[in-house]
Amino acid sequence: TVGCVAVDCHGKCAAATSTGGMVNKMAGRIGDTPVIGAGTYANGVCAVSTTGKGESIMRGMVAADVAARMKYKALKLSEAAGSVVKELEAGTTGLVAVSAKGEIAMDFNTTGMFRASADHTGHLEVGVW
Amino acid sequence: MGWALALHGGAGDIKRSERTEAVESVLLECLSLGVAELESGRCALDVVELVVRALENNEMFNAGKGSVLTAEGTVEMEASIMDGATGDCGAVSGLTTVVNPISLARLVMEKTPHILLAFDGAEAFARQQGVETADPGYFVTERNIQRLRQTKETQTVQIDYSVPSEAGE
Repeated sequence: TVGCVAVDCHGKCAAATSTGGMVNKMAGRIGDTPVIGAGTYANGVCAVSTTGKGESIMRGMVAADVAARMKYKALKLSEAAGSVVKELEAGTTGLVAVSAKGEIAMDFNTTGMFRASADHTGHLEVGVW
Repeated sequence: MGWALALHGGAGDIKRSERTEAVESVLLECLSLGVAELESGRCALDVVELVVRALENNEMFNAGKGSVLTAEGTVEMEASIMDGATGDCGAVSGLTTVVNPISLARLVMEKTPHILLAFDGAEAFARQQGVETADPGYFVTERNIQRLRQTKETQTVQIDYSVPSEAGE
């Protein structure tokens, strides 16, 4: 699975995710990615793209849950993303997210997640584990 | 307001290897692509589509070219996109020939009254819109053929990066 989230200089957020699914999945199985709110979500507060085991991500409505925790619990992006991933079954989920304020979160409960981020301040990060 | 960008290339049980470094290098290229577009003032929606297209076109990742195989040895690709400013969104599932599923998802968002098109209907929409397509063989890599064989032997289903069960422990 691959994904990207961005907030532009006008504070507008967007999210995109694309995948081939899981190896040896049943033909016809629809994963998390095309389900808006589970694999991909964006609103005026943040944008989120997820990766991992789609069934877990759909049960948790992961991407929308991050946005909801920011909107209704007034959590920072890092707090919302971290708490959502932490509550899911270990080894199932990773996500990248940005907020309309320009914050970045990249959380996962797997061994690793191929990820990269940058922002207007000069921050640049590429990581795996 | 300041811009920000983050991307991923999948999660799982990732082991250190030459491949890992190659993937990191591609991620940095894709990141640089997105950064340049944001710095030039392009909107977030355009940038996320552009970056995901670049990732789909690289066979190192499980999306587009390089998608993993179903139990029947076929590819079934999925993608979705959402504009936070408007709440508009689009998605596709069960694609077998579309080179860049993320762009078809955006067309669903912008050209139809719907959110999700799947399988034959999504393929027909792709033809109608004239998006780039390829024979199913374009998407299949030797590595993914081997992964399917290993996974069938162990009767498992794997996410992007899984430890082969035939390790011999």
